[in-house]
This record gives sequence, C-alpha cells and structure tokens, in this order.
Amino acid sequence: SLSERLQGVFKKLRGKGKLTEKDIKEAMREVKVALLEADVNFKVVKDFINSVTEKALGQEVMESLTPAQQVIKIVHEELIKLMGSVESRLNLGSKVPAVIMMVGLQGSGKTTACGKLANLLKKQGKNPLLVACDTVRPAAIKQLQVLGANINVPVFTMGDKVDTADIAKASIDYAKSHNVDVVIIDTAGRLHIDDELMEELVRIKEAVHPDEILLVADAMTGQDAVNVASSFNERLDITGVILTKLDGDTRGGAALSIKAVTQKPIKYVGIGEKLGDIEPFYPDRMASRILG
Amino acid sequence: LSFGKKVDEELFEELEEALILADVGVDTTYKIIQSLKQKTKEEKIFEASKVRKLLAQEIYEILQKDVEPFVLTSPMVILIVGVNGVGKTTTIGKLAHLYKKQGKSVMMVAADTFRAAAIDQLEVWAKRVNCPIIKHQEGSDPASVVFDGLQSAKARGIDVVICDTAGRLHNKKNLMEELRKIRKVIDREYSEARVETFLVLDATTGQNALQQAKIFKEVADITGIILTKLDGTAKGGIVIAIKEELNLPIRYIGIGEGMEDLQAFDAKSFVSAIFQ
Ligand SMILES: Nc1nc2c(ncn2[C@@H]2O[C@H](COP(=O)(O)OP(=O)(O)OP(=O)(O)O)[C@@H](O)[C@H]2O)c(=O)[nH]1
Ligand SMILES: Nc1nc2c(ncn2[C@@H]2O[C@H](COP(=O)(O)OP(=O)(O)OP(=O)(O)O)[C@@H](O)[C@H]2O)c(=O)[nH]1
Ligand SMILES: [Mg+2]
Ligand SMILES: [Mg+2]
Repeated sequence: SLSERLQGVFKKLRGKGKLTEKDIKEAMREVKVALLEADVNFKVVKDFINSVTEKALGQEVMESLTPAQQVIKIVHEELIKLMGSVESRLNLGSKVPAVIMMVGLQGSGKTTACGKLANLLKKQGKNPLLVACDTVRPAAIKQLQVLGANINVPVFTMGDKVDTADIAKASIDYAKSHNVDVVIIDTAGRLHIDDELMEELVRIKEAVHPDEILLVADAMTGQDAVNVASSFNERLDITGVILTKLDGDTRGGAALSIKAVTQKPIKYVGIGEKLGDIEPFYPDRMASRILG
Repeated sequence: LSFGKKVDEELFEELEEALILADVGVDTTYKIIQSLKQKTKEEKIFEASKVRKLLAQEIYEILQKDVEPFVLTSPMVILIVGVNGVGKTTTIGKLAHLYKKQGKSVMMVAADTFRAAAIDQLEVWAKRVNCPIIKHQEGSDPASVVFDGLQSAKARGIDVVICDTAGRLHNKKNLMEELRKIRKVIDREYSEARVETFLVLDATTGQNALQQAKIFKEVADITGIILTKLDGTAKGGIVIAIKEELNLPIRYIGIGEGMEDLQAFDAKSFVSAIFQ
C-alpha cells in the first residue's frame, strides 16, 4: 500500500538526520506511482504532485517524527479537496417538467443509470418519465421499457425512425399533459470524437434545455478519461457526472481525472446492476480508494 | 517530432510518458524502458528515431512471442466473456458475420438470461447475419441454455457455436462460479469440439483490465482476448502487460458498432497507433 511504501522511503532516510527537499521529492515519486497505478491521468498526476510537494515542504512534514503519516495526510486532504464536496442533489430547476439528459461513451451504463435515477426520484415522491432517445442500439428501447416496467415508471418512445431531438421535444409535451414532473432522457452511447453524433446531442440540448446533463462514465476508465470528459464538457457544458461500476475493484482514478479537467461535480456512483444500486458520491471514500 | 534529436534522458521520459498515456501501466512501462536503455547503450545508438524503432520492435516482440495463429476448425465452441458493457454481444454479431463470410455455419446461444433485453439484442444480430439462435426465457439458468444450444448444434452439424454470457465483474464470486459451471457444461457436453474462450476487454479500461484477465483466466481458461472500441482515442496498451504476464494472445480488435467493424489483431499497426 502507499502508506507502507512511504514508510519504507522515510525509514531509509531516517538515519541521515534532517529531511531535505530531495527526500520529499523521493517520497512524492511513490505518491506519483500510486496515482498512476490507480489510473489517474498522467498530466493530472503531474499537477497534483506539484501542488502537494509545495505543501509537503512545510514544517509539518520536515520536522515530524512520523513524516510518512504527514505526507499521507496532506495527499489525502488534497485529494478530497479536489474531488469536491458531497453534491448528490440534482438541480431540477423551477420549470415543470425538469429535464435530465444522460450522455457518455458506449457501454458506460447510461440506460441503467436512467432507471436508477427514475427509481430514486419516484421514491422521493416525484413522477418521472423515461424517454427512449437511443434509436440505434439493437433493443435499446426494449431495454429501457423493461427497466421502466420493473419500477412502474412509464417510458416514452416514438420508435427508432424519428429524429431524437423531435422525440425529446414530444416527450416534454407528453409530460406536461400527463402530470410528469421529471423527464429522464436516455441517449445512444457515442465517441466524443464523432462530430456528427456529438452534434446530435447539442441538438437535443437545444430542443429541450435540460436542467441536468449528466456524463455517465465507467469507473475503470484509464488515461482516456480526460479526453472523453473534456470533449463532452466542451460540447455540452455538462452539469455533473455519474461514475458507474464502482462495485468492481478498480481504484477509480478516473474520478480525479474527470473532476480535474471538467471542474463539474460527481453526483452519484453506480454500485451494481439493480435499479437500487446507486448512491451519492462521497469524496473522502473515493480519495481512500484511489490511494489504495 | 524528434528526428536528429539526441538520445538523452529527456527522450526516454518522452517515451515513458507515451506508454503511460497509452495505459501500458507503470510496472510494464518501467521494464520496457529499462530494457530499451540497456539495448541503446549496448548497440551504441545515438539517433532518437532509431531508439523509437527499437521500442516499437520490443513491444512487437512481447505481443507476438509464442503466439500460435488462430485457425477456425470445426466443430468449435466460442465462449464470450467479460465485464459489463465491454462489447460482448456486439462482438458476437461481428464474429458470426465474419465466419459466415468464410463459409462456416454459425449458431448463437443467448446465455445472458439476466440483463434487460439482452436476448432481444442478440436476436437482432442473429437476424442481421442470418444465423440460428438458441434462447430460453429471461431469468432461466444460463448453463441450461448452453446445454440446449450445444445439443442443437451437434444435431445440426454446426461449424461454430458462439455463446453470449452476461457481463460480470470478476470480483463477484457467485458470478464467476456461474461462469465456471457454464464452462464445465461445454467441456462435458461437446468434448469433440474445440473450445475457445475469448475475454472481451474495452480499450478505454485502465489497469483494472489486468486484474480482469487474471481472474477470468483462472475461472474460464481464457484462450484469447478481443479488444474493443479501438475506434476511440484510448490505446488499449494494457494488453501489452496482459500478454507479458499471462501470455494471452490478442485475437481481434473492435473498431466500431457495425457488423464489419472487426479486424484480426495486427501487432505492427497496434504498436504504431500507440505512438500516434
Ligand atoms: N456491476 C455494475 N454493472 C453496471 C453498473 N451500471 C451499469 N452496469 C451494467 O453495465 C452494462 C452496460 O449498461 P447499459 O446501461 O446498457 O450501458 P449504456 O451506457 O446504456 O450502453 P450503450 O447504450 O450501449 O452506450 C450492463 O450490463 C449493466 O447492467 C454498475 O454500477 N455496476
Ligand atoms: N465504438 C465502438 N462501440 C462498440 C464496439 N463494440 C461494442 N460497442 C458498443 O458498446 C456498447 C455495448 O456493447 P454490448 O455488445 O451491449 O456490450 P456487452 O459486453 O454485451 O454488454 P453487457 O452484456 O451489458 O455486459 C454498444 O453500444 C455497442 O454498440 C466497438 O468496437 N467500437
Ligand atoms: Mg444504453
Ligand atoms: Mg451483452
């Protein structure tokens, strides 16, 4: 573990008396390795190590009898600060219906996340509507319908031959005349470098002005997380992130990468395949997990 | 570009960064760069472009070492496994299409009986490539669907049976046990068939892919890897670490969502793509 590795570094430095800047830099190399192994992006790690090294050169560490513990404490605190406060509230605005749009790469967990949020909102006394705007993936509409049926939430669909922005617009009209207060729009997975498909998302956004545009990202994403997150954010100005499959054993460094490049809050995490498997994002838990 | 640039520590740091950004991982990158520095010294290399060529060659050798070509024989059972959302079901559509083009008879087995509309999804692919599909009700026992699929394939003299399975995280013990059971059924019910178990990995996955490969290999005797979503910006470099540590050959790559978007793995182009 990182604390064991840092103990090792400082142990062999103990004999030489006072700690020097060079010693701290050596300790920071261990932190760098730990973060890279946790899938935090290379450039994000560089910036993080620079800012933490500055803090670690202060008296706390240099004059401490337990420098390893002090370094861990500083790293941990910096990570938590970077990951933002617990922000699990959806900003549903004042107009009715509120609109949530889910976006992201192929297979990240969007459709399942739509079901999970619908379930959550229903338990909070809302009347949600799921909207099938994935008109390309085989049986995507059926998948959403099965999820909706499981939690007794209606699914709005116009089949797979209608333009997705038109489906989104029509779903708002349907919502207004059916006492729905939150509309959750599922979209097809797509690559952030596919201009035509990214443009489709912009058109849906302009058609229905979502209150929340949530990037659904797989927690086991590696170095590519920064490319994906910054592209989606630049095109759509996302309002938040849902990190999925955290019931796996990935360290989840993608969380730090995504937060660092977008500055947008991670609102929820997926912790399983069932519709109840969603919980708020806790920055301190994520920080501990990343450090390993 | 570093043509005519000298070989110095800055060059090795640049190459190290490229490998890390490609998800090769810290340990494997370190080993590769150390070996590269050694060779550069021994062979007295002073040109950066030559060092780059040496690095590409080194990675190529890791990927190609002891790899037997994949030959389609009949009868064959291909079991497709992997964690959630990596592209298993879509890849089966692509494989069926490829093998049919090669003149083989193919059958699909819808053994993901868990996920919403998983059977429906595979059925669409079966229609697209025009091949038979064996399925049960959603919620039924996957091992029994496989059992039925194999009986049917034997009776019909099918060349290649491809089994879809539910996505499952490798740290879920009960799901890995279910997979072990499915594998046992195949070995027991179709002993005359050659069995290939392909682990599907998503190119966007980071270091966790190594753990996935380790656990799936223990449970389901993985014989090859299919790396999907290489049409994105992720490089999938973790397969280098996987090949080095577990000697699993990469058989195919997925480069899109259509039936034709599957290619046999080509180590040379994979390596050059890492440095683009
Ligand atoms: N273990 C686990 N599996 C999840 C989680 N979220 C989603 N999944 C699974 O991941 C797979 C993909 O989920 P989908 O909801 O179909 O993903 P998607 O983003 O809609 O996929 P596309 O529409 O094809 O882009 C399914 O097998 C889900 O059950 C999670 O938090 N944990
Ligand atoms: N861009 C791209 N997308 C792919 C590729 N392979 C699969 N996909 C997409 O990834 C998403 C998930 O594919 P699936 O085939 O449903 O994945 P799966 O592993 O069967 O998912 P589960 O059964 O839920 O675990 C779909 O949107 C596919 O179209 C690929 O090579 N490139
Ligand atoms: Mg979906
Ligand atoms: Mg599937």
